[in-house]
Amino acid sequence: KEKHKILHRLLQNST
Amino acid sequence: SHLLVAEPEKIYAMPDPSLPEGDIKALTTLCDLADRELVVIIGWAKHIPGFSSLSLGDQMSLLQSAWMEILILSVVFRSLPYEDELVYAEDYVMDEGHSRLTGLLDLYGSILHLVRRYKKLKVEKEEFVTLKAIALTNSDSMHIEDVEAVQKLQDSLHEALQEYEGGEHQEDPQRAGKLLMTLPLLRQTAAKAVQHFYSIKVQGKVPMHKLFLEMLEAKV
Repeated sequence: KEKHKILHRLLQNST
Repeated sequence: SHLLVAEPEKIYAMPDPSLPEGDIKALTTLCDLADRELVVIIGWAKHIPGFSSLSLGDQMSLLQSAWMEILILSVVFRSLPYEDELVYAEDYVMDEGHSRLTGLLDLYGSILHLVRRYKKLKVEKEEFVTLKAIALTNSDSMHIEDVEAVQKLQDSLHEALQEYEGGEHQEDPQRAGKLLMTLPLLRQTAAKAVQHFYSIKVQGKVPMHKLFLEMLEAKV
């Protein structure tokens, strides 16, 4: 999953 | 009604005025637009009732499989009021000639084929937003951890579609099925689009932002 770090980060953001 | 509220605001392509006109500029504009729309799609997915309850891994897998279908479905819906033109953004409408010049003629034809299907059905906004959410949960990712949870989410969206059709389109009991039967053409069109933009990435002439690259790589 390390390769998909932007998607991961955006999903975790609580916006 | 949740999905109607979750629907993103209008998006603008805003082509860079400092770039010389030509195919590279058009493709740069589209790739930049896709990158920004991906951010919007990720935010949108979180508003689908039940999506955020899935594991983070499954949320990622669904988006990695379905993002191009969702992008294309949005272009298709925006293009419905137009004749033989694709509305990539409010300020970025491409006709056949423009598509040919940018090497996107094949894709233009495929997306227009979809537009015609939905025009014939006179698809409504309620149906379009539900179909988009169904496409996300029906992405056939091979990496789903909790298949049952994804199925449950898909069932609830399917139920919403059937309930809507049962109320609004009693004259056509097959309407929900007709809408769902457009999904194979959407899958096929999205696959073509991913292939095309992946080959553009490999050629390396068009700058692409990180999220778009990340999602493109996840599909190949």
